[in-house]
Amino acid sequence: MNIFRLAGDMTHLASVLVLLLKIHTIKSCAGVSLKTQELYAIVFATRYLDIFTSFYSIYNTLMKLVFLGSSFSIVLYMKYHKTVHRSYDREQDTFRHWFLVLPCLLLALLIHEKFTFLEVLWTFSLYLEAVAILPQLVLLQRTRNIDNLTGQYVFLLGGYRGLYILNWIYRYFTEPHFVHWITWISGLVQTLLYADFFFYYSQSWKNNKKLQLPA
Amino acid sequence: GDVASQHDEL
Repeated sequence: MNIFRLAGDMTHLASVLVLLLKIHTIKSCAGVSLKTQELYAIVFATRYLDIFTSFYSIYNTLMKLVFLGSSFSIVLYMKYHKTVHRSYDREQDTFRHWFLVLPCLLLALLIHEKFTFLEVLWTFSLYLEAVAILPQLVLLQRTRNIDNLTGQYVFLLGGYRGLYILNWIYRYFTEPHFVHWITWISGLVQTLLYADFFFYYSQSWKNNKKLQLPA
Repeated sequence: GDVASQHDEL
């Protein structure tokens, strides 16, 4: 565990906490894409099946449980909690997210490190995570008023991806045989998707203005 | 890498 990896995980954790804070405390999910949250729930459910087969550390297992639990509870909150559900921007959140799932599955069947059930699902989760933020970014662009918590949530998620890239660079130079092209390329693609958002986020921060994305 | 360290990331 290096400092970039730890900082990345903590940023990821912070993003989930910010979102849960918004939903649980303010009872609002305005500006939050249910499509993206559903995709994340699938990502974690398919990636963390190895909880049952391999043990790395208490930290590793605990974090997996936290990400699984939080992603599913966010989806359930948004779908079934009366007050939270009422604040959902259903008309704006129209990205056809199920169309992302099948290509990712096919790609995982074609390009993977090992052809085993768990490995293909793990690879599928990497591909799907890379594009899972798209419905959220589209929704942000359509939402006139982006509140601070939603902006911070996406900012922290993007930050987590950026820190993971630093972690891979660090590991590549410090650990022999640490080469994972599939993880790196899908991680890079995912981080690049945030580039535009980061630009406008930093602009609004610099000018001390509310975050607004151009349509 | 060996299998044990394969998926130690989240």
